[in-house]
Amino acid sequence: MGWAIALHGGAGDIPVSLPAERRQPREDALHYCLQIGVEALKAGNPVLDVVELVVRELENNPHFNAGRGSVLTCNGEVEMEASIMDGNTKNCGAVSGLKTVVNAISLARLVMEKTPHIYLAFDGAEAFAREQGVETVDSSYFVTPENIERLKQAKEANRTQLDYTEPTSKAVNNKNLTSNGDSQG
Amino acid sequence: TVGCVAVDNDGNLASATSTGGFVNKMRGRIGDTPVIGAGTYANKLCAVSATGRGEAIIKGTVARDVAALMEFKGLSLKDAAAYAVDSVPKGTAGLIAVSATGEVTMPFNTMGMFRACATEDGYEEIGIWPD
Repeated sequence: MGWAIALHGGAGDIPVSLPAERRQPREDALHYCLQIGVEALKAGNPVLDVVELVVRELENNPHFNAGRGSVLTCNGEVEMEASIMDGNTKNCGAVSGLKTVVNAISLARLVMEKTPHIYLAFDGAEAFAREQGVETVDSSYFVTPENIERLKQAKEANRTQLDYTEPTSKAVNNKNLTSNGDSQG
Repeated sequence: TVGCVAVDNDGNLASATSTGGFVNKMRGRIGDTPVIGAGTYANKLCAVSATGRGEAIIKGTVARDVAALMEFKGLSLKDAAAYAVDSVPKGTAGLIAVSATGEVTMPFNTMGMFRACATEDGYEEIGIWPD
């Protein structure tokens, strides 16, 4: 028995030809967040604190689809969601439909620890965030130029896209659509 | 989507997941991330965080299935996670998981998954595509 940690920054149709300028920042962020988690475990921090800490770092990085860098709905807005769970107690908390909360994962933990519920969504979750005094910002903080472009392309193709679908022309997008409507990039 | 799972030296486990969903989703759409047992789960055996197409992960109860396969069928973490990921349509899911005994696994059936892990014995891995 010993400590262990794993983290992810999303799955999808990530082409092997992914340009270095798009790959390297994400690899660097993974390395950075892994080291943060390892150090926290070595320091004896509670494991729930460790996973929250690491996910907060990932949320704050615009290269990942969570927090800053969240992809956009068909209306060009962010609707973020998060959840956290403690294995010993099976206590858990979850949030959906957030538009202004900087770190959704921390609000999910507050749902777990400060309410009799396990899941708050949309207006109720936003109101709870303000009650708890968590950091909120104008929703423009979460929107990146890359995700504006991705939404434009998805709308042109009339399709949804998983994480990391490569930007392609409308014609190529249509060629690569699968039967369930996902662009495979 | 991003996620983290961890186990400490005493076997305490936790899981966390956060996401913006997917591009051009309808307003009000809820994915697997906040649905406990779908994209996030932890008990005394393992901790799991999933990523991919939320609808497939919800229908497959992917995260809970990993724990259930360990609990009821006695599978190892690696085998349980592989089974759960193989049980949903190709191209829709990936997950990271750790067990109470310090095992780590990171299977996916998509083209790639940004992932990283480390264990107390010095093993460290950062990857995107299959080995």
